[in-house]
Order: sequence, then C-alpha cells, then structure tokens
Amino acid sequence: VHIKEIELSNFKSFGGTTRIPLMPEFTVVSGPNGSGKSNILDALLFCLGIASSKGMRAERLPDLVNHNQTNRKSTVETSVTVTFDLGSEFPPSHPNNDNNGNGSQPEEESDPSLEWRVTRRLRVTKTGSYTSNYYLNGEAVTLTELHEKLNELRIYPEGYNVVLQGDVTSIISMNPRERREIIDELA
Amino acid sequence: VHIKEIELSNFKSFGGTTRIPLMPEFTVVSGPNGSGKSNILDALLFCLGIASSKGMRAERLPDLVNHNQTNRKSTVETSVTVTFDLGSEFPPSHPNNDNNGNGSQPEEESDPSLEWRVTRRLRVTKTGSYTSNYYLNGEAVTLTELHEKLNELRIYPEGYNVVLQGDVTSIISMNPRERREIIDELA
Amino acid sequence: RLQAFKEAFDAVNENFSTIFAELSQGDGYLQLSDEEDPFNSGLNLVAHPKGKPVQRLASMSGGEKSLTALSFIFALQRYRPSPFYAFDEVDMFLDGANVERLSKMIAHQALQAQFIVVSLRRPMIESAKRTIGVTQARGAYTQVLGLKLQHQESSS
Amino acid sequence: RLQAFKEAFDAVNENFSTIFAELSQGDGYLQLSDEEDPFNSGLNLVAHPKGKPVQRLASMSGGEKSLTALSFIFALQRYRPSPFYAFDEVDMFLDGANVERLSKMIAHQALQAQFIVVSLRRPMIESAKRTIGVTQARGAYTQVLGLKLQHQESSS
Ligand SMILES: Nc1ncnc2c1ncn2[C@@H]1O[C@H](COP(=O)(O)OP(=O)(O)OP(=O)(O)O)[C@@H](O)[C@H]1O
Ligand SMILES: Nc1ncnc2c1ncn2[C@@H]1O[C@H](COP(=O)(O)OP(=O)(O)OP(=O)(O)O)[C@@H](O)[C@H]1O
Ligand SMILES: [Mg+2]
Ligand SMILES: [Mg+2]
Repeated sequence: VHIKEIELSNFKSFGGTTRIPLMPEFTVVSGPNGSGKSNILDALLFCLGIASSKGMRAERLPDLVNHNQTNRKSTVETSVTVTFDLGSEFPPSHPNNDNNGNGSQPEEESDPSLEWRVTRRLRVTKTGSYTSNYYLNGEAVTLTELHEKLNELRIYPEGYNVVLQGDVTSIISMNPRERREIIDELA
Repeated sequence: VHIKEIELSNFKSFGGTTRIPLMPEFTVVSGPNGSGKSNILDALLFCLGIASSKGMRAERLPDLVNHNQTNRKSTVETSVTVTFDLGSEFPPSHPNNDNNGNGSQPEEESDPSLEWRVTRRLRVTKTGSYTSNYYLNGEAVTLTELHEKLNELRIYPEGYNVVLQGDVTSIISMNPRERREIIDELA
Repeated sequence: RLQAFKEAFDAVNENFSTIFAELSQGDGYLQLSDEEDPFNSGLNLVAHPKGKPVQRLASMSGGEKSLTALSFIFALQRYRPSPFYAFDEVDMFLDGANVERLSKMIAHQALQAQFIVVSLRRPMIESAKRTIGVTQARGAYTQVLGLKLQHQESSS
Repeated sequence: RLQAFKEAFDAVNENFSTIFAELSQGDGYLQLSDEEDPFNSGLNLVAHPKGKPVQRLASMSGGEKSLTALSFIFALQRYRPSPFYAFDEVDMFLDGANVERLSKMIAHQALQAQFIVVSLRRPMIESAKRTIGVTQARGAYTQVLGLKLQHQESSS
C-alpha cells in the first residue's frame, strides 16, 4: 500500500487544482523557504483527519482556504484528495525486476478497485461559518468511519509515522507513560 | 568592548582547563553533533549569571560539573572565566588599517586595566549540596552587583543578544506585550 | 494482553538497539520504569551516543536527541510498518555526516514503506529515489515540479 | 518617558523595515496595538516576505519566521548595540540562499559588535572571519581547535 497521489484544490498556498503524483519508496520534497513544502504535509493531515487546525498552523479551519479565493465569491471551498494504491505490495514482490516496481507498465494498469480515494471538502460561507465533509471513494463517511477504515491500513491518528516541522525531538520530551502507551497500541 | 577569552574548567563536556581565545567581529563555532558547541554558550550564560539551570539543559546546577570529576574527589568544582577587552573600540577607530583591528601588534599590548575578568565558581560536596560564587577581577561580588556592572556594558540578563539552540523563532511566539517591553528597556 | 505487550516490547527494544548503533555509533536500549507491572510504568530511552557515559535525555545535544528519537520511530516501524511515513525537516539539527547516515537508513527503510521527506540538505536530496521541487514565484501560487533524480545542484 | 519610547520605537521600526527588506525581499514594519497608549499595548511584527499578502505570524513557514525574528533582533542591535551576540544554529530552518543572505548580514553587523555563531551550514562557515573547530573523540573531553579561515571543506 502506498499513496499514489495527493490532489489539492485551493488549499493554503495552492490555488486552483494541483495534482502531485507520488511513487512508492523514497521521495524528497525540496524548495526555497516559504514555497509550500510543509503545506503539502498539512494537506495530507487535513484530508485524513489526523490533525487539529493548530497542527496545520491555522487559527481556524477557514484559514486553510487559499487567501485569493476568500475575496471573491460568496461561498469558498477547499478540498484535498489522497489516493491510496492498495495493489502495490510492499516490498515489491519480485525485487529482482526492480524496473517494474518503479512505475513502468504493470503499475499503469493498476486495477481501480484496488484504490482508495479519500476526500475532505471544506466550505466556508461569507459569514465565516463552515462545513467539513469526508468522502471515501465518493461516498460520504463520518470521521470515525474513516478512521476505522484507515486503521485497517495501519494508519492511526496518533501514529508516529508523521513528524511535523520542528517536532523531531518531541518523542524525547514527552512523558514516559505516553511513550509506553505507543507500544501498547502496537501490541 | 568584546569578549577576549572564555576559560572553562571541568564544565560539562570540557575536562581540565580549556582556554578559548576570541577575536572581535564574526567567529563561527562548528563541529560534529554532540561535540560541545552549545556547551560553550552555556558556559557564557553560566558565568554571567544570565540563565537558569534549565536554560543550560541541566536538571540541577551540580549536573554542570564534568561527569568524570564527580566520581573522584569529595568536593568537586567547575568554573568559567569570561575576559572582556574594554579597550578595543567598536567599530575599530581606523577602519582603513583593518590589519590592526584583527589582533596584530597594538591589541597584544592591551592595557590589563582595560580588561574585566568575570569568574563563576561552583563547588559541589559529596552529599550534593553546592555553593556558587561570582568574582569580578578577582573580588567576590553578588549577582546583583555583577548585573549592575554588566548593564554599564549594555549586557542585560534578558537581552536579545543570546539566542539558544532551537529558540530562533521564540520572538515570534512570545506575547505582544512582552515584545513591546523590549523597546521600553531600550528607551 | 501481558504476553502481547512483552512480545512487542522485546521486538521494538531489539530494533532500537540495532538502529541506534547504526545511526549514533553507540549503544541504546529501552527500559520500563517497573518491569513487574508494565501497564503502570513509563518507558525510558537509554542512549549512549558514541559510547559516552550514561546521560539524561535532556542533557543531550540537538543532534543526539534527533537521532535517538528517529531510532525509536524506525524501531516501531520495523515491528509494525505503516504504509507511509511523512517527515518534515527531521535533519535540521544534524551535521553533514549524520545527514548522510540518516538518508542511507531512510533509503533502506523505504524498501518496506513509502517515505515522503521534506528536506533542504544536500545528502538527503541525493539519496532519494525521486525529488519533487516546490516553488512559489512572487505573488503567485505554489508550483510543483517532478524531477527524476540525477546529480542535481541543490542548496546546502 | 513617552518621548523616549517614541524615539526608540521609530528608530527600531525603521531599522526593521530596512533589514527585513534585505533578508526577505519583502516589506515589514512594527505596529502597536494601541498607538495612543503605548505603555498598555502590545507590539506586533507585520511582515510580508517576498511581497505576499497579509498573513498572521503563526501561519508563516519555519524559514520565514526565522528571518522575521532575526530582522527584529538586528533592528534592536542597530539602535542599541550590545558588545557581543551569541547565536546557536539560528540558520537551521533556512534554505541555502537564505543562509548566504543571513551570513552576509551578520558579517556586516559584525563591524559594530562581536558575533559568535554556532553553525553547521557551509555558507555561514565561509563568511566568518574566523572559525573555531570543536570535536570530541570517543570517551574523551571536548577539544577546541582554532582555525584561520581559508576555503575549508565542511559539512553541508
Ligand atoms: N490560506 C492561505 N492562503 C495563501 N497562502 C497561505 C495560506 N496559508 C498559508 N499560506 C502561506 O504558505 C506559506 C508557508 O508555506 P510552507 O510552510 O509550506 O513553506 P515551506 O516550503 O515549508 O517553507 P520552510 O522551508 O521555510 O519551512 C506562507 O508564506 C503562508 O503565507
Ligand atoms: N556534566 C557533563 N559532563 C560530561 N558531559 C556532559 C555534561 N553535560 C553535558 N554533557 C555532554 O555534552 C554533550 C552535548 O554537547 P553540546 O550540546 O554542546 O553539543 P553540540 O556540539 O551543540 O551538538 P549539536 O550540533 O548536536 O547541537 C552531550 O553529549 C552531553 O552528554
Ligand atoms: Mg516547512
Ligand atoms: Mg548544539
């Protein structure tokens, strides 16, 4: 299982719709300060419902809508879609033909039923009130239902698989009981 | 005015006595992780009495004594001396003969009376109780007297001239009133 | 339940020792504050980077803390991998040699799970299989460029 | 007293704008929450890096926050210089281009005061007048080496 693509619409510094295709294995995201790197990770957390607005450096959820949009229409909207490829085995089942694992022919025809598309849409009215909805493969789900499904893929809301900017040493400063509870979860 | 030398005895990762001569203008301290770079700044804060033990990453002051010492004698001791050169003008008064400003002939013969030597000595007994004393040019002074003297050189305990590791953005996260008080101090 | 915890703890502990030795050239292990009653105790990370004597976690340097924390995260991963890992500048306290070591470790772990790593450091960019460039021209939106990785010039 | 505050505020504000423009290629200024009653108000840093529209300080990126904070520190220094400044890895969030810009700014400010800067980044090491190397062999004490700066190999 891996993330095949992240699609951002009017999310923070991303205007319009931006699609970011991702490969399995090791990808680095680099670029100048302030260009939008951390915003991509914020988009991931937003979509999977695994961070509060504080974790995405926004005072309130409506701050996540691209600023240029807020001046225009009555209702503005931002949405993020994360597509998981369930089909790819990890590690690739035939390591000796590495070429295939890298996205050549077989990957292109991956069976759409072996994909999960998670979408979160945030609508903000002129008065500042907002609604936020989650969808799994097009069908509306609650956050709890989404988290149950993600648990099947071993994606946990408090999972240690996401480390935000500046947080790398937070495991050292957390209290020892909380650290022990991490092992409880895994057991 | 500038710091001419820092001398560390049994302070944190520094065993024995280490003298670090410093020049005016721009000096970089570099080296591998964990080699003792931040400990030099901790020594500066310790000596001038401008940080709590927490600011020096020690639970209690006795943790500042080099570990290898604590196993040996009954009373162990650590001390740091910071020597200020009051003679050098800032900026150097004759910019065109920059060679002189860099520590060649005239600087070597700087008049000792134009120096201030600040020393702090920490003694820890076997039972863990400790005494800490400050000296200015060899004479014992209280922390308040030392701070009054340092204020004459424009060195303030809460001065923004020292930024510890990981703290660079703390000015951004402090509350606006505290920020305004910084200007009050300067006025 | 106790059995399951014991099994998890032993596996993660073993992983932590191996990974920490590789990243920090020292020895480290996990310790429960009360072995008899694990569900009531805390978990401590005991780590001696480069063979230094025992030290409290809080007195470690920025770089040493980062490598200790990352060793723990990788130790958890080896026991129960998540499908993806997203790290945002976890190399910011590390010197050049440690960034190299960390990037090799990530490249190795990435055979088991997807790693998306935001970094500004050259050794990290050079070890990745693929680089995504991000930029924002004055007054414009964020642009994303996909780059097939060859030896590219990057910021230091 | 009000007079003295006003004079200090105006001078630091002007310094902040100039320095921020140089470091972040944008415009920034200081703003009191209540101009009429300064002693009861807070001080806000308003900063638009690279000409971006208004943003809250909290939503800035790590690099943008660092440059804004440093601009404020330098603005204070130009008004009332301290004899020395000690910075510990203030460049940790910065990309290569911003480390270059910051190191040039420090080299310039260092004509007015002494700067002691701990850094692991190449552009910072190369701009310094002098470098002090620090190392600790396995199981030994910290050793300090004074190096006259020429183009030396350093970690990235
Ligand atoms: N709702 C929004 N609309 C437009 N821009 C926004 C919005 N929210 C945040 N931003 C902008 O996004 C930028 C921050 O992007 P981000 O934190 O991703 O940068 P980065 O590439 O991670 O930089 P660094 O290397 O400094 O960490 C800020 O300049 C901020 O103004
Ligand atoms: N009392 C002490 N006796 C001996 N060693 C100590 C003492 N206190 C701290 N240390 C050691 O000093 C080291 C930390 O040094 P320091 O924080 O200065 O490193 P650094 O060069 O700043 O590294 P980094 O680049 O990772 O920030 C730690 O390994 C710690 O164990
Ligand atoms: Mg960032
Ligand atoms: Mg340090």
